[in-house]
Formats: sequence, structure tokens, C-alpha cells
Amino acid sequence: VAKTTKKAKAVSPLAPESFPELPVIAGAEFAAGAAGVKYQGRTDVMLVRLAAGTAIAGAFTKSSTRAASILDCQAKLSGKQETGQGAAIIVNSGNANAFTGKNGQESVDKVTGGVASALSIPRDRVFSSSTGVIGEPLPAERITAVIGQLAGKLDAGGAADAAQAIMTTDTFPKGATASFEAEGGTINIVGIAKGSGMIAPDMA
Amino acid sequence: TMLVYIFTDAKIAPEMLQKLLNGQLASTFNAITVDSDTSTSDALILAATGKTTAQPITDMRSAPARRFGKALGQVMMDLAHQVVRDGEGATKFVEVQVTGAANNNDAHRVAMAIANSPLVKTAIAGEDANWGRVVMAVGKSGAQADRDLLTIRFGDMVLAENGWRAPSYDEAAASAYMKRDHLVVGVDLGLGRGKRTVWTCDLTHGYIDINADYRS
Repeated sequence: VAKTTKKAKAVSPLAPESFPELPVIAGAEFAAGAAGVKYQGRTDVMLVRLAAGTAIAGAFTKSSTRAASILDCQAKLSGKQETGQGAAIIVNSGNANAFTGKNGQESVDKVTGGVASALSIPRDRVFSSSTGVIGEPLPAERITAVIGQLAGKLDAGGAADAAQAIMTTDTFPKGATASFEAEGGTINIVGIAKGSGMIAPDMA
Repeated sequence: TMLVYIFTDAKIAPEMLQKLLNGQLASTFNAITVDSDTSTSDALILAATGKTTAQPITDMRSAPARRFGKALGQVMMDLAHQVVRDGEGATKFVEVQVTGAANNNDAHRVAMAIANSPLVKTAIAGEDANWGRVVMAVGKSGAQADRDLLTIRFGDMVLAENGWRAPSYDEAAASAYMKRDHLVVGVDLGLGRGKRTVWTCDLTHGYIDINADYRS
């Protein structure tokens, strides 16, 4: 086996030939930026602004040691949703903000609070995620420092750049789409994802 | 860690959106594995902006709700497969199909035991049609199984059945099949109607290279 197994390539040999053309989802705008949380010379933060009236659903890891950002998202989705003032999602890659005790929730509050303030959205409608190294306090100020810049370049056509910004050890950005005709118009669905290692999701 | 963000312009209430999402999880993101390690940060957020001109989706049993559920499932499956295709160091995409289990839960346990087995995955990396390691994975899964009822297939080739190597087993054909980059490992337990399909990748030196270096 050792003689025949192959070395990993820069881009997975199983990667799709190209990133798909994603339709614009009215009411969703994306921005990608560089906060230097772990990675240098690339984007590592994604911001999404969602229009007033947006409904949110979620599924999260059942891990007993799940990160502060996961607990925060679950708490925000546990009650009746007030959708009137829109919503936002912010993601950083490079620091998982997991197993950092009280610092974890404080970092989540700083990051989601920064987005809430910049976009005039209630903090309980701002959802965050972090991925990367576990056990290191998240340098939230590096992220909050770029929120204003991100807010200024939100773009309905920015989903592909956002998919790139959330990568960690991924070798390619991931996107998918589906559309169908319904009574009165077309319904579009667009998805982006990251994932390459520590992958055996157990979600609920 | 796996992060997924899905956006739609559908008009739909949060509770119904959540139900439609829940209905697609088991067969998509909960049916993949790269390395058997569940992250502390896996998250999926589904946002429906309501900005389409189409009529609202208000009834789970309606045609629009069913079509939305199907389209959502397609997007989720596509993304789940892409995550496996980017499995660290992966060179082969592997579909594990389990049928004939006593129930669906047992089928899931067997499928994941195979998909998570380092020995099955390194055999696949080495292009070795090692069905014996599949027998091992079935046995350790904890699901109800009977050695003498097992059938193991790689692609459309039956390698083992009735408790021993299949009389039709062709080493050259099996070895040729293993050189493909998309493999199907099929196991029929011969007990009931439980079934499950999961997806994984091979386990190569690349995985160690990446994870031995990925530190703070």
C-alpha cells in the first residue's frame, strides 16, 4: 500500500472542473475580506447581509464540546424569530473559538456586536461561525477592525468570493445551486460550504 | 470543520424552513465522513429572504413545498459530496451502499463503520480490493449481521457471498476496478429491508502530511 498511495496535490484530483455560476438571491449580499486571523495573503472573513423579513433555520454539531459560536447560534434560533430588521452572518477561518471558556462568548459578542452596529441589525439576528485551531482565544479585534470595510463592499454577486474566504485546508471553494418554477415566479437556492478535514458531521 | 450556508429567495416561515432542512440532513451531511472526526464547530445556516415573486410556501404537503424540499436536498447533497471530494489527501471518492439490514439504523451503523475504517480506506488508497477488511468493519459495527448471509460487491462485481469468497471472483477485474477514482462498495446483510448510502474518501499519506503540519 505504501508504494502505491499517492501524495496529496495542491488541488484535490476529485475537485469539480469549475465553480458553478450562482444566481443572485435577492435580499442576500456578500463580502469577503482579510483580517489575518491565521492566514496571511488571502481572504479569511465572510460577511453576509440578509434583507428584512429573512427567515433563518439551522443545524449544528451535536459535539458536547462545541464552540461558543455554535452555542450562540443555537440560542438565537431557539425562540420565535423577529424577522423585521434583517439578519447577518459573519465567519472567520483560522481560529475555531472553541474551548476558550468565557473568552469564547465574549469574542462572539464582540464580533456579532460589531456587525450589528455596522449594519443596524439587532445582535440576536447576527450569526457567527469560526473554524480552525481549537483552544486559542479568538482575536476578535482583528475581525471587528475589518467589519466596516466589509460592510462597504457588500454585493449580491459576491457568493463565490465568500466561499473562498471561509476555506481553511480546503483545496477548492464549494458552491451549488438549484432553481425551480413555482406559481408566480422562480425560486432559487444557492449554497456555499467549506470542509476538508475533521469531517464526520453529526448535526441536528 | 464543515460550514454550510444556503440562501434562497423563497417566502417561507422559519418553522417550515427548519422542518424542510431537518428532512434532508440524514441523507446528506450526516451521511458523509472524511476521517471519522466530528468537529466542535460544524454549522449549517439556511436563510430564506422571501424576495421571490413566487407564492409563499405555506403547506408542507403542497407541491411547492415538496419541490423546494427536493431542490434543497440536491444542493445539500452536492455540497456534501464536494466536502468529501476535498477530503484531506483524498484521491478516491467512495460510495458505501448498505442494503438488507435489519433496519435503517443498523444500515447506517454498518455503512459508517465501513466508511470510517482506516484499514478499508488505506486498502482503497492502495487500490487493493480487500473485501476482508469490509467483513471486519461490518462485524465491529455493532449492527445485527450474519457472516453466512453477507454479500460484498465492489462496483457490479460480487467478491464475497455466503460466508466466503465468491466463485466468480476475478482478481484482475477487481484490481482494474480499484484504479477508478469513484468506487462503489456494496454490502447486503441479507436480513431485512434496512438500507443506507454514505460517502467517504480514501486515506492517504496526504492526510498525515496536512494534519501533522496544521498547528497553531
